Amino acid sequence: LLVGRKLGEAECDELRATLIGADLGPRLAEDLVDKAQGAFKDRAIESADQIAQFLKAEVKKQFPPQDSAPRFADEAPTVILIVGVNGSGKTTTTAKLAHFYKQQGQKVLLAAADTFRAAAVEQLTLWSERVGVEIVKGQQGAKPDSVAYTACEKALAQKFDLLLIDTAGRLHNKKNLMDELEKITRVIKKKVPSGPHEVLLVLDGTTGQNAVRQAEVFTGGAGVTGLVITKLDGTAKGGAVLAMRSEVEVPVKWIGLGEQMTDLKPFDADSFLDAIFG
Amino acid sequence: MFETLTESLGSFFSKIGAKGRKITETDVKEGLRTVRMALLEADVALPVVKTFMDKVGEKAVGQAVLESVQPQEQLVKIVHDELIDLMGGGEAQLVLQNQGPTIIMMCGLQGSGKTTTTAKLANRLKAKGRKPLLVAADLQRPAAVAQLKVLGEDLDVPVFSESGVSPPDVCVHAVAHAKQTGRDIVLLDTAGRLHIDDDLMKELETVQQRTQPHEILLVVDAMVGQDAVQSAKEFDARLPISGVILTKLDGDARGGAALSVKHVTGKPIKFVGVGEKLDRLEEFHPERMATRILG
Ligand SMILES: Nc1nc2c(ncn2[C@@H]2O[C@H](COP(=O)(O)OP(=O)(O)OP(=O)(O)O)[C@@H](O)[C@H]2O)c(=O)[nH]1
Ligand SMILES: Nc1nc2c(ncn2[C@@H]2O[C@H](COP(=O)(O)OP(=O)(O)OP(=O)(O)O)[C@@H](O)[C@H]2O)c(=O)[nH]1
Ligand SMILES: [Mg+2]
Ligand SMILES: [Mg+2]
Repeated sequence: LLVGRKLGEAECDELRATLIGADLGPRLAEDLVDKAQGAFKDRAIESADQIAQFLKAEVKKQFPPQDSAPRFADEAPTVILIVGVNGSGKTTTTAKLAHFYKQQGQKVLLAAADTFRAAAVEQLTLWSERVGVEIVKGQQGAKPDSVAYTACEKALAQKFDLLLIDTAGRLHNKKNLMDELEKITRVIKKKVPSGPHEVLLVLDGTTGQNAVRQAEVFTGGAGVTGLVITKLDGTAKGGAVLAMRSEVEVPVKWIGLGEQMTDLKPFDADSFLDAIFG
Repeated sequence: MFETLTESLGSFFSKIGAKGRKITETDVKEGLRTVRMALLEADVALPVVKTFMDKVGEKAVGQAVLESVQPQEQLVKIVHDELIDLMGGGEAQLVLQNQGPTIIMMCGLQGSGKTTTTAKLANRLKAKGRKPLLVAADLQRPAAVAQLKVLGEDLDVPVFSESGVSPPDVCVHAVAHAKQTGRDIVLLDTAGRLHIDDDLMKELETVQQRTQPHEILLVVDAMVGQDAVQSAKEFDARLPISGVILTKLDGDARGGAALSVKHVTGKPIKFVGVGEKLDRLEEFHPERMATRILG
């Protein structure tokens, strides 16, 4: 078991398997195993069952609670842009956020800026009806930036507190699609110079190491200010969020835990890390 | 990892050569650790990497590597060939019936690309002179039926849908409808679901029992990480999966999930999705996937 002041191979293998299995990636997993070894040697931990708590505390330092707080504008409307790769859960997350803020008494407006995908506008429209909020959608064949612009106009004119703009899924390695996102941002600024106040990258919780790449490119190209990790009601642990820390610093703001409008929670580092480290 | 695997192994082995000594088995084992890292970085599941490396390890310490002028190339070739061997094989084509409609059932996790892929298959089959019928059996997701109807209109392929009944009923009625209207392929698009959602997994089992599909295709997102093993195992345990379709390969994910899923289910990867448009479906090529995984 515990050989001298050194963690045994069995302990290290088990720890490595847990961390890799949670999508931390092999490099970070190795770093953390080394950290645990170091702590054991220095007597910072005394037994193998203290490893989880030790590592959790170490990693938790990277998630200061104030970072996870949502960003709001100094004066209404706050504009939130929802971005991410195909199928990650953007439209559903937009609906969840609308519900969350409506419950808090905010006047919420949705914008269906995915003008590309089959029935994307219908999907968000159905959600707007379920949540009970207004929605701006373009004419058939409208450009996403014109929908965003129209929505900003309405949000200002009719004094909405919050505007949530849902965009089409896009793979980050498609330059023309990332350029389109930059265009949407510029157009928003024409109407709301301080906006968008929050750009949320919606990341599928089952994603592996490609999440690091997604975060890098979306942060560089779209000015991402926060992450939403979806589908954590499944068996995936979303550990790629830890792997990306070495490359890009984006705070996690929300966790998606299901397909209903109520299945959204503000990010809580403790429960997120508990699920990973056990 | 901007260095390719061959480059990093190359610099590793040349350092040894520079010290003037021959490559030993121990050196090769060290080189294999680099390979293991590359596979994990590529999202191949850990238990699959372990089994794979055991197999490769035996071959790698053979004469071919030890005596080679370029040991890194020999080693990468062994790994590459082993990947192709593992990911290839099995019936890579759709098994189409000559009598009565062929029933193809799509399944998988939320957002993996099922609806789009179902339409892509209809497109492909129509181009081959078949008469597909698209079936909108996702009664769960807002506007899922509308989504498939739009795609069907784009392809000029009929879409069967029915409200007020359960998804298994829609599927059974669709098969009857296909027989009545002379459609010879029935493509069942189902709702995305978690493999741990017992009720929804039971619903899929019911569809399978009542329609007896000739093909059950698991649709997997190419960017999925270690969880690929969990979900694939469960779908394969509960349904007679006949094949896998890997989507969003036009992205830059290394796609290690391909190896993971093939390894735990033993089922062939039949197609890959390489874009959002309905003609963006290609046959699976194990050698291309092997190169991609190795980065
Ligand atoms: N289990 C689970 N499913 C989710 C969650 N978030 C979204 N989904 C499901 O994931 C699927 C895709 O969600 P969408 O909201 O359409 O994703 P999207 O990013 O808008 O997709 P595109 O616009 O096509 O890129 C749907 O079936 C959602 O119900 C979550 O937190 N948990
Ligand atoms: N770039 C790219 N996008 C794809 C591919 N396949 C599907 N998509 C996109 O991925 C997103 C999700 O696709 P859907 O077909 O709605 O996925 P689904 O599995 O039916 O989703 P649920 O029914 O909610 O579980 C959409 O934006 C599609 O356009 C692909 O091969 N490449
Ligand atoms: Mg969407
Ligand atoms: Mg679907």
